[in-house]
Amino acid sequence: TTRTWDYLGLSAANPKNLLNETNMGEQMIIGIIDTGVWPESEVFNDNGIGPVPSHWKGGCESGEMFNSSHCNKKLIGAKYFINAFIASHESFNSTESLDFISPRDFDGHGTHVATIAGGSYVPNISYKGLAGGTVRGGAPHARIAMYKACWYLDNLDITTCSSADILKAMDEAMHDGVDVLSISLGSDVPMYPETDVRDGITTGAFHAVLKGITVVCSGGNDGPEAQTVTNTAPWIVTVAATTLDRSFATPITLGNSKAILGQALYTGPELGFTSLVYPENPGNSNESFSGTCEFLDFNSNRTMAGKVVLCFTTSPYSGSVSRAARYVKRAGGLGVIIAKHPGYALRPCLDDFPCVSVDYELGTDILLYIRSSGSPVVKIQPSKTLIGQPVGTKVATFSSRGPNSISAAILKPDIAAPGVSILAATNTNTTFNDRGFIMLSGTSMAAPVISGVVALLKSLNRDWSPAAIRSAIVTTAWRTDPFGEQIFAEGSPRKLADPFDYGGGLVNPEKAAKPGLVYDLGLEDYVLYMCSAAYNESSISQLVGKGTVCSNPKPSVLDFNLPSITIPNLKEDVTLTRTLTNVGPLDSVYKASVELLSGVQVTVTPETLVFNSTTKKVSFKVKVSTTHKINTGYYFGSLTWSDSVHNVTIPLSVRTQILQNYYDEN
Amino acid sequence: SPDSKVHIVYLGEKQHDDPEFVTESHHQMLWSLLGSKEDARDSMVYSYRHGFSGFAAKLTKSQAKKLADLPGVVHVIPHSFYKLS
Repeated sequence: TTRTWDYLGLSAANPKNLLNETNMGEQMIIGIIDTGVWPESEVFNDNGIGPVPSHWKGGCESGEMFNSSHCNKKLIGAKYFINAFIASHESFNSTESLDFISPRDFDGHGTHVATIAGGSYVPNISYKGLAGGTVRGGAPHARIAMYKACWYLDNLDITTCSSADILKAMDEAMHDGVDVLSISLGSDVPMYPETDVRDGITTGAFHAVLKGITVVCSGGNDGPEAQTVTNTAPWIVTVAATTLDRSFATPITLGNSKAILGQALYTGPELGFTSLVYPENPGNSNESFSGTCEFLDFNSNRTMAGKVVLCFTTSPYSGSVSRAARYVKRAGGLGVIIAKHPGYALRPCLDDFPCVSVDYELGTDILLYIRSSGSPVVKIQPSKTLIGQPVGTKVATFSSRGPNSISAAILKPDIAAPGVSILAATNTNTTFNDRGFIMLSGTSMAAPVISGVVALLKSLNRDWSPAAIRSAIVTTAWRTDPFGEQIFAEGSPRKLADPFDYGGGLVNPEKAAKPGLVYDLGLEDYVLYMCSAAYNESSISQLVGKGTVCSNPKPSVLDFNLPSITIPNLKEDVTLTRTLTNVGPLDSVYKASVELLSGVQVTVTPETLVFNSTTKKVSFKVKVSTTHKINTGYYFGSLTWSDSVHNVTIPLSVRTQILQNYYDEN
Repeated sequence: SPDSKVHIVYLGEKQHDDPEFVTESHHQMLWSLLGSKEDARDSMVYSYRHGFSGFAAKLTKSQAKKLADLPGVVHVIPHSFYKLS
């Protein structure tokens, strides 16, 4: 977070900004359902923070190595829910387990997430000199309430969360009076329908949203493949992860003086010119050789001892890097250079062993040098933090992608936020932590960025519904990076980002504070959605707590008043309706403009919307037709309403399907 | 019993504002299914009573099926597991 808020333009530096106007979210309570909290961390200091908001009705539960004195005016709530976890894991032994049977955070994930959402200012923090700056949350004076529902299962060495425990945590959070619920947890694809209680988060979120609580969830880390996004209910804010404009350049100098910048979190001493090898059979040996990172242990120690080893891998996982480093180190090697696709989290290697990543192009340059030189050598210098241009912003490889596999017409993810190499607090026994701080990557880290921003927006606009807040974030998002450069989406191949990668785009907090117009949703809209999704009337009636009859013919999901238009199966002309609510100056006139989609015609009626003291809501129609003669992929465009001060932009995503419900290989 | 698993019994929006009353109704529902107050207490894992109505309980498949058929019950579903993102 030492870069996140400056990058997003949410820094206390600018005099008139969202942070100062909301007193940094001081009246807001952010509920977090996760692995618990490390209360001694400085990010939970409550210096300069006023009394606990009057609407708080929660508490601070005692337990193993945790008692109510660990709470303060920052960390105002801490509870834990383990009944279902224990009922399902007979092998779990509460007294033997490494985990704490209390709100205390054994894993470190919960503490990291809480920091990003609402951590207090902690200056002069870095990871061993890298990513230095002030750690803080999006809403530095907001209060944190931790609901621990995720537990470490010692015999399987995994951390997992029962939906029954999560639901109880959500039920308590609704009672306690949180304003935002931040949930960096995900289920596996394929998923269950939204109101199916199998997806506990989704069902609990429905009731939370109806109570005015915005629920922000991570979109999942199963990218870059399409249709992998999770937490896809239309009432949830689903978050994708981007990089920051920050990287950790690590100079590699070859014996022929060619200088290469790889990526690493290498904070050890410079490794002077050292023999460089790519393990391959020179032709006259009967030893085994492998230059594949995962199989470096096939090589004899002699091949790697005292050298820096180059290897190639097709795996995007950081595990392949650490495994390669382990093999080389065990053989007496001095460093490893991994040529890989852009991928997952950058991780340091154990004991500061030099492990540097490059892409295939640079890896091949190094390989050609090795093969053309009689005695190839290389020097590796410690990593340096690069900030700002020319470091570009990308949607992270791992960030799960749309379309929404349950209901393609509901655009998911909604929004993107930085979630790569984020420095924040953790507990002090996590591997690789530096004095209680660590860099982590994932949509787990991106979601609390949005939760912090939501806390500020809600603080400024108490009467906005969760849907209005989501709309404000989506319609004002950057579709470029904050400096106007296009955002690429990592994957093979890398491509320009589209709504299925980053929803409305990269969150722009200052603009979201004054969106001008919002696409709001009330109970009747959610009922429309469930009727359109063919949920039976009795279930819907139970959910909303009153008799509900769906209109006949049943409504179209395309008319669900989302801040996006997604048509997965366009054939005949389609006309859909949207309704805008004025949250800006009373007397406003907005004009429509459409960013065209190839081969798709879009007509907006009327083209001008007039708002005044008596007209706060206006509806309009959008007619969409295709000129394509084949089943196409998605084309993307946008629809913007502008009064020359506010631009209210929603993404348009249209796929022509002349032949419906049809799949082919081409 | 060994083949009872944690299930979530989802009843939708609360029908009453008093949480104690809501929880008591959950115990009643379970008691009528299991036949004794002790069994109901042993089976109950959670009562959801603030934001919505429902409960989590250790049930066999046949008990879950019987509950699902009761009026006012939206779903009875085995609980599932989430991972950190």
